[in-house]
Amino acid sequence: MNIFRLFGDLAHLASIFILLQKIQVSRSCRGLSFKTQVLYVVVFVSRYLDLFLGTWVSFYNTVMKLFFIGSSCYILYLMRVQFRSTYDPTLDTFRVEYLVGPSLVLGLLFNYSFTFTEILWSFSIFLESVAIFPQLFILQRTGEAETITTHYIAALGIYRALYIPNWIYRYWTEGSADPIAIVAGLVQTGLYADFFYVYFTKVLQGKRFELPA
Amino acid sequence: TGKGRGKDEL
Repeated sequence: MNIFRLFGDLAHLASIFILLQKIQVSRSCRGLSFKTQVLYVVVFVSRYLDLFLGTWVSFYNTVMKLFFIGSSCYILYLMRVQFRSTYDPTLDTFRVEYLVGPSLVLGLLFNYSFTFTEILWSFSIFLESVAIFPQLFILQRTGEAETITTHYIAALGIYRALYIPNWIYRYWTEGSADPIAIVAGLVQTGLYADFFYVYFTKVLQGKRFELPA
Repeated sequence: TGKGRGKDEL
């Protein structure tokens, strides 16, 4: 564990608490993509399957994995059941097949061994890198977003961005690298570039998140 | 499993 990864994980935790806060305080899931949230459940369940297969990394690792699976399922419940009436499916129209299909193909092509769990692990890494697409698509379509929603997306983007110095640090100190995680992580962070530009130049200056018309 | 650094990451 190094400081980059620790702060990356903390940003990831923070993103979930911000999301819960947004839903519960505004009593609404307006502006959120249910599809993105479903994709995160798929990502966590397929990657953290090793919890149930006897792989033990650390107490920290296990607690975080359980938290991410549990909280992402709870968010689906909030969006699907408790605040269902505030969700607008006509805005959330990104076709997830375009994300799941290619991720599955990439998982089958690039993995560390051709076994069920390794393919699923690899699939989850690729799917995570693009899971934010439906959410960014809603921002693009509506051209604006609530400030708290942009804090959520920013925290999520910062999480994977901090994994990049973590990998560089690990390469120097441990001498090895995980090419699948690194390539997907770079793509994932890159997808946030436009969003971050508007976030840093508008939201953090106290202005509303609005895309140029 | 085990190959690849990412296995101990989240």
